[in-house]
Amino acid sequence: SAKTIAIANQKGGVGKTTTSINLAASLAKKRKKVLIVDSDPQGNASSGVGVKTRNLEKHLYHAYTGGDIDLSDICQKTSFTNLEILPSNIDLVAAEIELIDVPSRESRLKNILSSFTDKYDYIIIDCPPSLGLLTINALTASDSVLIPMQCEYFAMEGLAQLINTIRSVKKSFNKTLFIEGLLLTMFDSRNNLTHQVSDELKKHFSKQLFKTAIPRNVRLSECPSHGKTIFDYDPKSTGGEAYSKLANEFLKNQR
Amino acid sequence: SAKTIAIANQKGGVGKTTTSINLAASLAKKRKKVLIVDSDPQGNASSGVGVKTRNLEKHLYHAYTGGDIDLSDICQKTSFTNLEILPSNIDLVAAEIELIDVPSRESRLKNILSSFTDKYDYIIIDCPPSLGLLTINALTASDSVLIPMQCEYFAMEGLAQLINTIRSVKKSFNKTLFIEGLLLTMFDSRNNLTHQVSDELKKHFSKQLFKTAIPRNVRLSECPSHGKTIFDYDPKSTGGEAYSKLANEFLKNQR
Ligand SMILES: Nc1ncnc2c1ncn2[C@@H]1O[C@H](COP(=O)(O)OP(=O)(O)OP(=O)(O)O)[C@@H](O)[C@H]1O
Ligand SMILES: Nc1ncnc2c1ncn2[C@@H]1O[C@H](COP(=O)(O)OP(=O)(O)OP(=O)(O)O)[C@@H](O)[C@H]1O
Ligand SMILES: [Mg+2]
Ligand SMILES: [Mg+2]
Repeated sequence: SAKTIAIANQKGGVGKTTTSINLAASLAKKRKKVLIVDSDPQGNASSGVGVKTRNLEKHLYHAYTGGDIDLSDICQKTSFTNLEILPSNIDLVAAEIELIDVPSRESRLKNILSSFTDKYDYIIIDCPPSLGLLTINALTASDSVLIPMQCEYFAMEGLAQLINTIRSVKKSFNKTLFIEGLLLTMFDSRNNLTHQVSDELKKHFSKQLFKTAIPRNVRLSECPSHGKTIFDYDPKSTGGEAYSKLANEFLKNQR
Repeated sequence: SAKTIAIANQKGGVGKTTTSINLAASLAKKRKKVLIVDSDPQGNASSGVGVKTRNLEKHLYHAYTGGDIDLSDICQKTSFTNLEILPSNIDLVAAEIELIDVPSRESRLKNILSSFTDKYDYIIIDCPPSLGLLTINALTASDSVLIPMQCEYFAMEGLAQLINTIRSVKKSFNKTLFIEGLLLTMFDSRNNLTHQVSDELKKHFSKQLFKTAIPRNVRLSECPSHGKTIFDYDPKSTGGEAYSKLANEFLKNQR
């Protein structure tokens, strides 16, 4: 059954969606069957792989709240072989409010995904920039969590809080949850602050820091407007090479 | 009484906090009395002006939920003349859940700030990266909303949703709410995508787009780690000059 990884960090704009799409695509390129679960009401992972989020008939909100709708066709194929998506749009905002009074509200996503785990090798969950119920559900449904980190002051500030939240989900809802790794994103080797923050992370999280860092590369921010992954848009770019290297390092760590 | 402006955009990492702090500081430098309200549980605006958010005795969460605590000393002075802050920390996350069942939950912040408006010329509210109750409260409490925009595809995607939310708050809770302006942030004139997106915004929002754009400038991301505004850290930087120009344009628009 599939290994499930949450891509989470409540700090906004650190590269959660870019990492979800391109790590998933890189694994799919290496012939793994991969599902991206878009757990962010912004629907960026969905539109980033070409889904028209406005006119979606079935999406994650329906799975969270939907009684006995047929879930079998909720996952969509993408233009990328071996890569599928469970899409979302802004309606998902309502799920967070509607879940408040539901018993075992933290494990709704885990139950939804249990019917999919046999179809895929990996399930990657893109989280919103918050530590609310949607992220808690993703952490409860996952085997591990990958933390994208910008080398900036505000991003460092939130890390302790994120680690606390992971620990409390592990204690209360998901005993086997662990940190897959911290991934440095938008890494700019010419900038002092980048080195100060990355040195700090190496000091405190050396075992959990991926050796691969993702450089700042404009090609990564261009590809979603074409609904393409970096591997369809510009595989030889520094961004494309980095996500390919990350997938290799990730797969090596699985052994 | 004070003019209140919400700095809002549900897209993460677009420069909401950086704009809240440095626009507020630039107005304070021009002898306006300014209060920053940190309405984001990440507490970045608070720590960015030097507040130690971990050991805060009184902060915004207490005002949202606190019975009859004395609010008179909840606002703290900063090291910057004429600039004060109503701080926050992660406890504020609980306010969003506790407000769900409270009548007129959308106007809690408006009521809190009503006791402050006589002390300040401007109140700037930094919003979290979401369209939940904390942001709805900020929009209900504000005269206008300033929208920081990165020139990137995902940031454009969310704009229609943000405008919809502003319209529905205007209709239901705050009849006089208007858009103060769209502010281009992290503007990199060498990059094609930046020009494509900014041309698109000029086409559809020409009247609401600030003429001032904030360039990408590493000095802006360095100053929060020293608890300083850009005007104490490096006023002559391109980032400092841009926020000073923005304040001039903003004040001119008030006439
Ligand atoms: N390595 C990179 N180089 C250049 N641009 C990048 C890189 N990674 C991401 N971006 C761009 O930076 C912006 C933020 O990235 P992204 O949207 O993936 O972050 P996020 O953490 O998912 O944001 P949110 O918190 O809103 O969900 C996007 O416009 C994206 O295209
Ligand atoms: N013009 C700029 N040039 C360079 N770096 C910037 C600029 N504006 C902001 N930054 C940096 O980019 C990151 C994102 O900015 P900021 O935290 O202000 O955005 P935000 O919208 O408040 O994020 P969130 O959605 O998490 O609240 C921060 O690390 C900040 O220091
Ligand atoms: Mg995202
Ligand atoms: Mg912020």
